[in-house]
Amino acid sequence: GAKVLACPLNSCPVAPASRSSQEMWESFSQCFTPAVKEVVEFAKSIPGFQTLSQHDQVMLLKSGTFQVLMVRFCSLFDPKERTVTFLNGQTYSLASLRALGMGSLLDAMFDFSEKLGSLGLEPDEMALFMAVVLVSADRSGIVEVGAVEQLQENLIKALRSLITSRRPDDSTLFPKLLLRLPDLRTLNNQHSDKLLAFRIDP
Amino acid sequence: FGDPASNLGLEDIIRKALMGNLEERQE
Repeated sequence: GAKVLACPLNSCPVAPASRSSQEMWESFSQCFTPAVKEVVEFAKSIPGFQTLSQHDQVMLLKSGTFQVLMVRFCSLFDPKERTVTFLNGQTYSLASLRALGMGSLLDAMFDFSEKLGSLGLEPDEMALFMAVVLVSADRSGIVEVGAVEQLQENLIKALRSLITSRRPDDSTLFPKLLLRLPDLRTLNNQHSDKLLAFRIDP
Repeated sequence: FGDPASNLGLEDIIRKALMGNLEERQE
């Protein structure tokens, strides 16, 4: 009868049945709000992001925040051991994660973490990749699409030159990295379905 | 098709975090 809200950002994914869904939600909200604010602060640091209209900044952040967080917290997922360490420091085995109701989305996250992790990016390369992820997010709702496209192009160019300057004889890494963008879109869609399915009991 | 982000109140958090910068600039 326990109540579950299985998300690696949630410091208390399991609560007694006596706890209301509203309380579960509010305590979860206190966990993910700082993470969202961190993404916003990161976005402000992206050269050119703040030249976009405020409306477009909000739209990009709305559609891209989960994907940036997925990259940001990718290391919480251990694809070899099939464990996830939540932000509360607790590591959950696959059996426990399944018991928490985590299914195909979790499998896709393990897969993504393995692929991204295998590229062995440096922290600054990962940060620039996160910037590309954000500006590559879904553009429905964006007004000045041209400005976003230009920003994306500039950031992709910067990412390519950073990676190729460090690994001149590895021409496969950059394309492999860009292939992670559609993976993130798929994860985002799966995660959105989960969000939609989440209801707060009256 | 509902807006999944609204389930989290995401837009509100984002606007406040962005506005935080606007208020600083105006001061």
